[in-house]
Amino acid sequence: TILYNQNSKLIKCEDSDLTETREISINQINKLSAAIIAESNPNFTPQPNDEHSKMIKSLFESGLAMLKQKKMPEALKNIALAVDMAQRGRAPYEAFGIQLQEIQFMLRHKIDLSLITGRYLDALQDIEFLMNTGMNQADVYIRKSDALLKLSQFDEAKICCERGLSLHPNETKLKALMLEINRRLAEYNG
Amino acid sequence: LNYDYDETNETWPFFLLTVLLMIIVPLTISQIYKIFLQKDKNESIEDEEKKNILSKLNDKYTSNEIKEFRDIFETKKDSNILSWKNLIIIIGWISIAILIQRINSNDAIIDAAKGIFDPYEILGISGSSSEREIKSAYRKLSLKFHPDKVPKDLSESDKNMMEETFVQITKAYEALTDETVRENFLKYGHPDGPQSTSHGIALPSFLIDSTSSLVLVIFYISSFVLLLPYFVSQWWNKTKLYTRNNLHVKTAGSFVSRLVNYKPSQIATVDLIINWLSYAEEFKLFYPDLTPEDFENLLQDHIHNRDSKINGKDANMMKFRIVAKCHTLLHGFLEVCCGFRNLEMAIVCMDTFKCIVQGIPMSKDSQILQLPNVNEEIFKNGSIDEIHTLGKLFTFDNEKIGKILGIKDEAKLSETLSVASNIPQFKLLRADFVVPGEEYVTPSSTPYISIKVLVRSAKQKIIPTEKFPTDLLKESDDFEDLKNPFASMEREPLMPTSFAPKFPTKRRNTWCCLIALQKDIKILQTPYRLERLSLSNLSKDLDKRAIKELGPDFNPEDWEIGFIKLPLGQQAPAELGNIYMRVVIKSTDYFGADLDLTMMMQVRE
Amino acid sequence: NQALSRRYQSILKRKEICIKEW
Repeated sequence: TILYNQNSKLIKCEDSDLTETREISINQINKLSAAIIAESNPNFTPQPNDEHSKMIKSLFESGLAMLKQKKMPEALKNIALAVDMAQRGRAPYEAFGIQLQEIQFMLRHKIDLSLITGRYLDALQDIEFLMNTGMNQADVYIRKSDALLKLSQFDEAKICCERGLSLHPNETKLKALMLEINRRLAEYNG
Repeated sequence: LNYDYDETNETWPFFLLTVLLMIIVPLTISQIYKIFLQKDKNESIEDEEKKNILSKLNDKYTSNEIKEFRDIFETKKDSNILSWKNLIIIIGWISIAILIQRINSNDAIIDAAKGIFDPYEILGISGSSSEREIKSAYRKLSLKFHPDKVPKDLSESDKNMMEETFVQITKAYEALTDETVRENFLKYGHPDGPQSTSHGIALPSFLIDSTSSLVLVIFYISSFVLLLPYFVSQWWNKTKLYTRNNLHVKTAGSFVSRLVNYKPSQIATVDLIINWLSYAEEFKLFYPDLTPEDFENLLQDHIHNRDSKINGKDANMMKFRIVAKCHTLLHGFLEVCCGFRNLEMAIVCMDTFKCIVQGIPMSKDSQILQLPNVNEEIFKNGSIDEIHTLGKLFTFDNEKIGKILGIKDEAKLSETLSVASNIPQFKLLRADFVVPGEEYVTPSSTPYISIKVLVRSAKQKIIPTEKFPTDLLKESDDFEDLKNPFASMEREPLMPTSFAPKFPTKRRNTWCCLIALQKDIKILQTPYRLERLSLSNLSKDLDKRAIKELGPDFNPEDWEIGFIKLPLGQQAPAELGNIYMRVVIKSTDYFGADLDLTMMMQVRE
Repeated sequence: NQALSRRYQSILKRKEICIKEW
């Protein structure tokens, strides 16, 4: 049974019937309905909200500015904030294609900054997120192999590099990375 | 129209005899064969165990508790002398003897046998006599028995007897020579044509007497209504309840539902798999009173080397039973993963297997911690640079290794080093897609994967592929091998008993081979289990070769090259191009014994 | 969007697991 609360306009499920997938679906429905109800404009279109976009853009651009000034950690912070805002701040019914592109674009910068500032695990997580969204370009694999190498995960780095090479067989940077990974692996195994 | 039962007990003994012989003779032959064959097999296994150092050390390091467990739970090999089968055989032969005796003492049967017309016997010649011999026998006998030649002073009855005999002889001769008579004889068994025949039922009449008929009816009813359904239902339940991999149907269902609901954002870990395993129906059937949480705790205790207690009572025996069952469960789970084409999950499943077999948690130091006598604290706090692999460990001399691992006792150190140097590792020499008899992989052909590896010890230095001449790495051109390329794998020796003292039963290492497409990292087919591979490179003059290799004395012929052939379940694509596949070969028992490579299939005209 | 958001939220948890495993 699903219970509907008239006041909060949210649905709930009996604890005994609650499974993980049901919980996810119920949270999803609640979030969507709350977002639609909160929307004051009766003629809303699924275009991205201008205010949100402006805020996100300003944060991102300030990050880029700091990058130019070589203030890496601050740049990273700002861009991370921009990404976070894009994720949490936007209403869920705004156009997915645009949200995805925006996030992918910003994440690429965030990843590079993370790698430069030595935050390899963060970079790895973001790279894996990007790959989950379908980005298969060679430079994604280059960055992932590099991150894994820096994290001393040589077996994983080799697997990633081999995959990158099978999708982009002529990528020289990947070939160079492969040599480096093999060298480190040989050392690791004595 | 009228069928009589066997009043004179002439026919039913033969019927019963035939039935008994049909059952007892094959049974006896198979038992004798089994007894002698089993003896040979047992002897060869024992010999092998004595020679293999890992088996010996495995025995040495197995705790007494586990040995106790094995005594209780391992099915004893049926004593070959006393068993139900042997009893049945003995009873069967006794019954046969009794029956034969009865037949021989039954006058009615003997009389009937006398009535059988045997021309060869009458003429006194063997069954394979030639025509000339038949003619000469006839002439001799007819001279003796011809009414005109018979001596005159014989009595009337004697004369009649002689006459009868003469008639028989003539009939016999004609049966063998004259066309029509011969035809009669062959058709009806008697030269005079069809004799009187009677048809009846070869069952004794006492069976249908009033009292015994009741017993018979009861017997029929009970067997059809009670026994038959009982046995059929037992058999049906057994087949229905367990899958092809010996996994309980409910367990398989639980694994499937876990994988269906698995979120891709979740990272698969060994702890997750152990949690899933704890819901297995097999565990519930063993110990209906325990919860999945209890089972999970038992498994985690095993991995973290803790004593188990449930409700304050010692639970180690339960733990061993649960752990031993994991072998079947994990193989079943691996098949389910392959069904869902989930490579990541399959790899974690194999890692879980290793953790359970060796009884250690998954960590970057697992390769070292799987060795016996290692002092974990000293090892982890050691100041020497990063040592996580067996290969790295062997770059130090023995004394240094002792310090690194925290082993002070010389004998213990030597045993630890034996184990470490006998764990088989792979060095990849060559990997190809091969179509038997062809030079390339052509469109829509059926290639198989052929991997040449050097099975080596971590103690030996890596030998680069270039040191091996290409003809040692070539596919065999032998016709038999082209017809069935996988037959050569069956000729390899079975893997010896593994070093796994914490695992409740003795086991052998296997490698599970997974093949996936690099394009979408999805598994292509069910896993291939590699159970046979020669480990001769590890045992043959280990130390001597460790010095010889890479120097000017290096002889590639000293080393045995392992051929691993993996059948591909699908054909090559119809279009030309390149396809990349990843082959993952993971050991069930040892850390550091795996192989992970990417291969390219070039489809050409 | 929801799926993307869930995947993004799981990053923290994934990081924890990586740290523990590695």
